[in-house]
Amino acid sequence: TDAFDYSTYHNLDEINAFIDLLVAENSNLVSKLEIGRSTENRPLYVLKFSKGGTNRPAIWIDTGIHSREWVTQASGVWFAKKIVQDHENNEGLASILDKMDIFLEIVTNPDGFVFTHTQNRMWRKTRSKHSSICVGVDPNRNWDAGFGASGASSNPCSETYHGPYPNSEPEVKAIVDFVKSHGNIKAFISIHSYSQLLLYPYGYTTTPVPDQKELHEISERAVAALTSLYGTKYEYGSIITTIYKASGATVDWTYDQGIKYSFTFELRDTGRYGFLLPAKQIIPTAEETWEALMVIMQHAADHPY
Amino acid sequence: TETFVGHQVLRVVPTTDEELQKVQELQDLENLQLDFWVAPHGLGKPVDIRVPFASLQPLKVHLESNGISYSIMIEDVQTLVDHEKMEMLRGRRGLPLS
Repeated sequence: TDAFDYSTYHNLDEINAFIDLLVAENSNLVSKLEIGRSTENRPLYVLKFSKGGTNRPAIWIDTGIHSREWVTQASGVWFAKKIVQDHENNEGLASILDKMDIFLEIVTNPDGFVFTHTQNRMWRKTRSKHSSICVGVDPNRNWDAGFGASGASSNPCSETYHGPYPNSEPEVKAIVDFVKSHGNIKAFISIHSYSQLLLYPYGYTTTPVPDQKELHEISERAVAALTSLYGTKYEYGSIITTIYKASGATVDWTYDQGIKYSFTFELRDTGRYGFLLPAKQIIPTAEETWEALMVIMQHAADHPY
Repeated sequence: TETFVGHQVLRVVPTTDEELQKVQELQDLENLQLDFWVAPHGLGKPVDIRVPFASLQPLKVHLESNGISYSIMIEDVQTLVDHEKMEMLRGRRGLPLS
């Protein structure tokens, strides 16, 4: 995987081949789990980075839940390699992995991702068929947290269609089941693009989370670390106060499951490309995001609960 | 395959509550087939909208008649999509597929 080109976008087959190669090269640290199957029966692969032990406290990171946000899956590939590269020589990461496992789902919406490569580059949702007129559900509105409230759409043709019922999407249900069966996840970070935001719950209500103060303080430090690399400006805060009301969102559900350190990133475009971020920005985007991730992961490792 | 020839991405920055309201109302105009890349989320915050070619004129007239200024963030979406595809092909040194 040293020869893998991290500075270009890749399709699903290439990312899955990368995953297999990374596991083969580092079987002492990395393993590949299949946590379920998508609507179109594609495997949902999660990389597990562990120094041993069973059911240790863990950190979850996912990218690509909205398929057109290509810089996120590409960043996920870079994160996977970074963890392998640094797991021994970087005190921060080594100390985190001494205490916690890291789970990384790079292509969280494989059906949508393949569709962006083959049929429609702008596809965002899953490819489920719950309606006769339109395809797909917004997988970031399908979680059982404020599900169906305002901040999502009941129109199957809308980009924010919440689906017929919570966890109707197998891509979402697979993570729900994994989180519940693991039972010891302490930080959950779901990565989107674009608009340079670091967000924490809630999105479905203006009621502040009990841990708001701590999450805001972590966000402040994480954003400072991110911005220090290339000057990329971020805003941070709760979903509902920073952007808009969003119901059925991932991190609202994970927080309500007791996973205190629940965050959503909206990565760059700092310019005028939107979802069509030039590939030459993949590595700087991944590098700056990694700085923020390290702050969150280090805090979780240093503050067990 | 869906093509985006002639599609533009307009950037609207609502500066008053009234403008924000007008932009939010656009989300309900299904016939325009607008794709909100960044949804309305506050005064002074950019709203990015991918507009199919057929909707460009009516939308621009609508914005201008309501005094809402906008800029063209992407002149032609297909051009960027084509460039991205070309870069992928060029970059594909290929990993041995497992």
